[in-house]
Amino acid sequence: KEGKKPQALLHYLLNNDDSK
Amino acid sequence: SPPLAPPGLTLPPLVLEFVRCEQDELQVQSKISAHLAHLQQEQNSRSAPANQEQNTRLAAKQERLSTFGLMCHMADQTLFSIVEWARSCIFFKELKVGDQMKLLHNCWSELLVLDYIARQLHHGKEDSVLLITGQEVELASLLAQAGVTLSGMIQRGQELVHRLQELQLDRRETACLKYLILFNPDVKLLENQPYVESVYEQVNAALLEYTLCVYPQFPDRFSQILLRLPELRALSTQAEDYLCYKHLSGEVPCNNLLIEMLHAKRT
Repeated sequence: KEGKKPQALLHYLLNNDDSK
Repeated sequence: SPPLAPPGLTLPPLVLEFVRCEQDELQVQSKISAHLAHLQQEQNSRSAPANQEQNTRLAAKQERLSTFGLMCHMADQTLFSIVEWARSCIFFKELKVGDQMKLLHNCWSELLVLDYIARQLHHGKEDSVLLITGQEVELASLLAQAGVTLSGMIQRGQELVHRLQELQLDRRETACLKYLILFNPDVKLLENQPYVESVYEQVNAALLEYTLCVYPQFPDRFSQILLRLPELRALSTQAEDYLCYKHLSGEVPCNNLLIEMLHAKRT
């Protein structure tokens, strides 16, 4: 199902050190 | 500016920390304004219909689309700033990314609505609303353009603003509300649920202590503030449903963080 896909953008934002 | 603590009393350090973590409104405003200006520029340069008749017919449709589309982009960009805020928050940083995502998936629309409400409180005008870009929009013209559902939500939002205006909710209390919304202990399948619960309780205690310290003449202020949270949640649920409906009918133009969050909660 489409909903089971990883929530890529939020995951990226929370992991990305550049956005701090 | 918020009132001072009475002589001899100190404000709860947690509340001061929450205020310290608040973002610079002007910085967020200029970032989002620049982003939207860029988007509009791009959209304008792309739309060049072949003949005059087509041009006229398309113009009306595009005008309507672009107003709603702009609002979506605005909400989307506000979400980016909310994620950035959360990342800088005391307590939130201690959680694993999985739990951070679950908390944000649960409360993103409440934080968006609170952000909007807090801006209107600061704006303090009844006949217009202030957007995150700093633009002021007449309420009458907003209601005239919006359909029944959206008008209802705008009016419901204004009622919430009025209630909080009556309470004279201050900046520090608003900051506490954001934490109470973010650290919702009812979120399911958290890896570190006890931690989230303990943060929620600490924030609750700090807000209670703050209201008793700064507004001792209003002993029920704390409960009055908390009573507004279910209203805020109801409004945010309605906003999500509306957005979902718009998305399903293909009217949400941007496939981005906003849509990702919308999908995440509905699965």
